[in-house]
Amino acid sequence: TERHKILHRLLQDSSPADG
Amino acid sequence: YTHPVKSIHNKVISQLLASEPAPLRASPDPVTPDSDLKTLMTLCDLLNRELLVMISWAKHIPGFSSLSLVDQMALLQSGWMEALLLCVVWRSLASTQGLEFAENLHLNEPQCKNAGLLELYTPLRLLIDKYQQLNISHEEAVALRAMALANSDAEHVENGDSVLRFQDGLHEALQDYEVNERAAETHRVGKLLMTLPLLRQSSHRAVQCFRRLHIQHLVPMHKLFLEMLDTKI
Repeated sequence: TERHKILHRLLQDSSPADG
Repeated sequence: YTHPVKSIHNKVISQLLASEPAPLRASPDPVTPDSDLKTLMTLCDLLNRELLVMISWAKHIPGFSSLSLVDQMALLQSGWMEALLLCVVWRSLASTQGLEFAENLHLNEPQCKNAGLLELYTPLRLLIDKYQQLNISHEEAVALRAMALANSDAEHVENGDSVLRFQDGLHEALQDYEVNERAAETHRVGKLLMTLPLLRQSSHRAVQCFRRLHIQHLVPMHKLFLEMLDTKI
């Protein structure tokens, strides 16, 4: 996950990944 | 954005149709003169935004959010380009040539060649031809898109049984749809699934193209797009 921080954050967000 | 959701028996297919994102438009820089490089920059910006939308879309695929975060990441890391390309293929079905990346970004073969995307153009057009011959429906296209993600053969899956159940749910939905809607075409599910190897091949070529463009420092790319490119190959 360290290499893929943005994807990790987007998936953790409960809101739609729109930004 | 509202979707004209038809009366489909299958709940999974209905959910996939209802979750279909609105199509994005390309945003070419108005002050940059037209060039092959500008085309590539516009395309990479569009694909990055598509990627953001796709990650949001994945969360709405029935069963996806039940997977562990590690497995959600694993599937997206291996299947993202296939899912993106299926959108391009779906949008390009109306044309006999070219790739319709967006309503306002249609690239013909010479344009793809000049932009360094010819090796992507050829397999994608072959895929488009196959779906045109099959007269693929929107329901089938969204099911295949979800299946491409579920079946992305991610290497670092944490809970393989959960991923298999996720795949089975989508497979059952497609079979159920075909039984109800295309009962006369007994081999249709097989024909649709047999297009997936070409999709994977196209995806590998696309990743190679964009990685090469990045390594050559030709096109500035967004961080998320680079992060995803980094997971492939």
